[in-house]
Amino acid sequence: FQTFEGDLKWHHHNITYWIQNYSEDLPRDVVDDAFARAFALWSAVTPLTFTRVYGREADIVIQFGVRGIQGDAHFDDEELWSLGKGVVVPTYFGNAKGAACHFPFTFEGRSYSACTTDGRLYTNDGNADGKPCVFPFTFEGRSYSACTSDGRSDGYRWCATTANYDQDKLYGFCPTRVDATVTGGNAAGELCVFPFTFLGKEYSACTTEGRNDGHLWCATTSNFDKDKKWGFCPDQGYSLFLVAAHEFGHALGLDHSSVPEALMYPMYRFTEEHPLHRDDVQGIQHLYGPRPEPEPRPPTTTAAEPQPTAPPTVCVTGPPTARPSEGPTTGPTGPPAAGPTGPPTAGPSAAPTESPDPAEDVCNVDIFDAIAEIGNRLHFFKAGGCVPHSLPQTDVSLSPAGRQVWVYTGASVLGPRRLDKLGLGPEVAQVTGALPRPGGKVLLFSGQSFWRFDVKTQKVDPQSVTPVDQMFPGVPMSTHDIFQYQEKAYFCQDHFFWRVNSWNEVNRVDYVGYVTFDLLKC
Amino acid sequence: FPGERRTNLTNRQLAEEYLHRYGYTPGAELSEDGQSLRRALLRLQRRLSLPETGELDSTTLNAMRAPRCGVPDLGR
Repeated sequence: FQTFEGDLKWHHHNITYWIQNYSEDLPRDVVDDAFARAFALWSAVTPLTFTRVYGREADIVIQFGVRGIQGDAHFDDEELWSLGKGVVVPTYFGNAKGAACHFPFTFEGRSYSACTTDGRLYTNDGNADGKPCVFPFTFEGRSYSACTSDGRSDGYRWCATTANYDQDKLYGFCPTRVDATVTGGNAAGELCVFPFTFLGKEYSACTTEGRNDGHLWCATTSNFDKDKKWGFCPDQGYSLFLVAAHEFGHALGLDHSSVPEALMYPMYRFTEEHPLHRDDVQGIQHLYGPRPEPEPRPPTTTAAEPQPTAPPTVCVTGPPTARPSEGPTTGPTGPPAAGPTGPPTAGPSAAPTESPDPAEDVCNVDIFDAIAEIGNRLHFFKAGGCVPHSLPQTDVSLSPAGRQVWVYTGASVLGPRRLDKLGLGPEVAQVTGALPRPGGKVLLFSGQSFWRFDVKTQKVDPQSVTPVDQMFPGVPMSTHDIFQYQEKAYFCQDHFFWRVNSWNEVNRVDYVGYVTFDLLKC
Repeated sequence: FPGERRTNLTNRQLAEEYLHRYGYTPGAELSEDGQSLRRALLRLQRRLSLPETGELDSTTLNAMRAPRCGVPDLGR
């Protein structure tokens, strides 16, 4: 390994970073996720921590290079619509400042005539145009999920709905990399941004099976044989995660390595393995030392440690009943048992520690979507299709299993009650979390929206439904656990969490981390 | 990545541009005697753990065409 001449390293360990702008080629949450994982590589082997901030005071500023700007655009981390590779023309619809679009204008043989409310540009033949299609997306109530070239003679391909290629395909154009032969009605040619669903099949991996030209195919995980004929994988693509991890190595003081397998070797090399080579770890620890050993762990319990998955939410409105990061922990603890009819004392693992025996009724494995302390009562929310044996049963004819909540008062368990009793209509399939608010209110989350719940009336205000990203910008839209801890809101998705801090009523994501490493201290 | 390599360069032009861009030769032009090119190639091959031939062989040319980080290998 090699470090830079002179003492080029950080002399504090809590490093901050700012993502100043984004690339047209990838959805923002993919970029955010790639950067969070790239930083986590280095924090896992050093005392360094990385916190995302939103301004110039950051230690590390990340900017996607921009080429060919027309006009005097200034980037203020707003999105710019691309009109083709590498050339951007700012629109005046709240995007980048600078030269507005003077309609009509022609660019690369296309005439542009208007902006739409979402910043897309319309061509004069009535189709929206501009950004490549990043699937799936919805426009004017239609969901687009694939590209097709049928119905065109000029070689361009269109973003198409899965429903009906005839009237719906006229929307934008696809980022054609290589036109694959279209077989069996599949769309072909565009990049696979995993996971995506097409014609009811979930695509999540690449494979070169069944091809002799070295190209990769987007494939379903279930059956590579008949489903892989769909589109192209980014075989010429580069992993933003790997590129970012390399560049962040430079930003921490590492120069290039001479070890071809090392991440800090100058040439890009794709790998599915863990990207850090011993040489990288020796280099970074030469600068910052190793990651301090965690406090000595208490003897592990005899039971197999449950797999660290995203725990159900525990939202505490009163004084926190448990502080996972204080005092000796004896490993995960379940919600307080409440006597014979109380909620199950199963651990908080959202997934069963052993796969339930299919013959055994899976209702014994208690999986909750959210557990929230509301008005000093623990609410257990469950959307699943069965009622755990340990919970009071009801007359199934009255409340079909699913969309239920049990209220644990410390001495007894009330319920189950259906979510409708809380004023949540059938469109709310499950509750995924809760955030306490002043004045006896609690925000109840489900999918991409939240409602304001009144603790006294035990009802939500149906008019209060609000999109999550309107009040919590920067968190992913599909979080499955939301909770509050020490005055901050946590939004969990897969292995990661987005921590939201409130400054003068403005919510900002100030940290993205691993649930296991950074939250549960596993 | 800093774009795809411009294909209309000769191998020697590609090498001179690459060696200059990534810090192996101080000036953009190499003297005609070939010695300075040889010395610069040896430095590159050693730095990248390539066979140290001092020649502009196919291994070295492939390495020069591979996508890479834009930070120079030598110099400040």
